[in-house]
Formats: sequence, structure tokens, C-alpha cells
Amino acid sequence: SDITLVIHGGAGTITRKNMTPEKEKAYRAALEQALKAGYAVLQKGGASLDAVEEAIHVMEDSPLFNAGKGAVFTHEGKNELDAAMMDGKTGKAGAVAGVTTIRNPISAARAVMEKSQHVMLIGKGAEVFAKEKGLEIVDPGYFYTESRWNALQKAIEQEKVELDHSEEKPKKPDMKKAGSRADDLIFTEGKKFG
Amino acid sequence: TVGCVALDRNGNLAAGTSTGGMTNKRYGRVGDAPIIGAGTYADNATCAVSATGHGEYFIRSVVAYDIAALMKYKGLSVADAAKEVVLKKLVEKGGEGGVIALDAKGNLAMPFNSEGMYRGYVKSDGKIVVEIYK
Repeated sequence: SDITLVIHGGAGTITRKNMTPEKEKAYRAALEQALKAGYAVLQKGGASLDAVEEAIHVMEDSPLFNAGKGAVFTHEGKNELDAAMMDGKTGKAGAVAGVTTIRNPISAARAVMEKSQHVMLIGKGAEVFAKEKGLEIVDPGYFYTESRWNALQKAIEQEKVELDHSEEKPKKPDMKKAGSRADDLIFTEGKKFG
Repeated sequence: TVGCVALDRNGNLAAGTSTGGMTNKRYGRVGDAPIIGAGTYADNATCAVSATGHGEYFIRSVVAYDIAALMKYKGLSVADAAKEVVLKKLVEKGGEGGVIALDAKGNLAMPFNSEGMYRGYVKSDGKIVVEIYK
């Protein structure tokens, strides 16, 4: 077969409209690094599963993307990570959700797929499982980035401003009126920002 | 959200997706990324898909599987199936985002209907392509 690898990366609020040349250069370099990592596996005759995991590791380890280090914050100021993997040959699949201490959630998803009888594990249980399978566990602070923290403060602040200036109940998000969105949402009671 | 789909020399497809979700989310909200069939799917007979977008819409529309199903039951190409789901079905329901999809012959599709989509691919010739859209 013709080996092929495709990736997507999302950065939340950063689109081409507000991206500096330096930022764009950094994103392009990180995406290229991810492609090279995955392609190297395929070129050596490696499995597509390994290539996917390698490429995603690069993006999870980069503070630029909303995954792993660089993940956005919840309202409570936590980084809750989700990941999934599926094998097209066997139909096996694995996923983790709401994990806060697994450095590379994609590897945890793969471990669920290959080393458990289950498809999805969540929260603490998923973290215990990942640790038992030898995956790298980190302090939740590892995922902190200043830009994501500031984005949370801004979202919370805007929520308060809305409440302070209106007695009306917060409106439900109107996706058509709310404007454009990127692949990751900043969500307040009445607005979303992509 | 980041994701990857790949085809190896043995013709095997795989898909993976990883995300931090959305800023300021509450109540243990989970989007489509870890939901098999919604944000992630792979089947050698059809395609591998990783999605990024407003998760609730992707979950309700079972986006990743829907692309594979259109290929399997309707005989659509990966490009047409992905286009049908992302640019028609999702748009009709107000769902924003996009996918990367790849079939077992190395044909790929990267449709999206919103801003801030970062994409990259490399085929057997080794030429790396990176694009930041809109």
C-alpha cells in the first residue's frame, strides 16, 4: 500500500486572522515535526497504529496545541484530557476521558484497546490503569500553560460581566450568531469563542 | 484537538484523537474525541477518521462512522463521503468543525466548515504538506 499519514491540530482561539508570523512559523514547525515522526514509522515498515501514536505524541508534548501539554482549562482550573484510538484491521478501539495525570493520553487509549477488555475508561480509574500499564504519570501542573490559563480567566471574567450587566438569564449559545469557531471552544454561558 | 490517521505498507488503517476539550467547561463534559464512531473511527474496508469540532454535534451525528457508512453502504469515495457529512449534514444541523479521513488506497480528505483548521499530510513520496486554513 501507499503509506500515508494525515494530521490535524487545533489551537483554540488562534486562527490565521490573529496569528503572528512567528506563531505561524512555530505551528508549521510543530506540525511538520509530527508528520516526520509518524512518517518515519511508516517508512520503516511500521504499523499505522504506531505511526498515529508517534505523531500524536509530538502534538501532545507541544504547548501549542489543545492536547496534552497546552490543553485548555476547565471552569475549575483543571486540565481534563480525552483521547481515543482505533485499529482498522481488527476493529478494536480504546479511549480515556477526563484524565488529569497521564502525560500522553493517546498511549493510554491504546493501552485500553490492547491491554484491557474494555473500550473506554474514565477519570481516576483510567489513571490507575495507565499507571499499572507503565505509562508516564505526571503532576497535573505539567499541563499548565500561561496562555491557556489567561484564556480561562478571560472566559470567566466575561461570564461575570454578563451577569453583572444583565438581569436576564444567560442565553443559550446560538452557534450561528456566535460567529466562527475553531476546533476548540472557549465556552461561557452565552457565548462561545473559537 | 489533535488527531492522526495513517495507512501502513500492509494496508492497515488506524485513527487517533487527543484533546483538552473546551475552555471553561463544567460538570465533566466530554466531547466527541474519545467517542468511538463520533470523533474517531477506523475500518480497513472503508476509512480512518479523526474529527475536531463542536463535540455535541459530532456525537449526535456519529460523524466519523457516518463517513465510513456512506462509503460502505452507498459506495461513495472517501472525499465525497467526508464532504457529504461535514459540508452538508453537519452544516444543516449547525455543527462546526472538520475531519481528516483516509481510505485504504491512500486517498485522503480534509473537509472543514469553520476557522482555525491546521492540517498536514505526507504520502509515499515523502513530501510534507502543512496548511493553516483561514
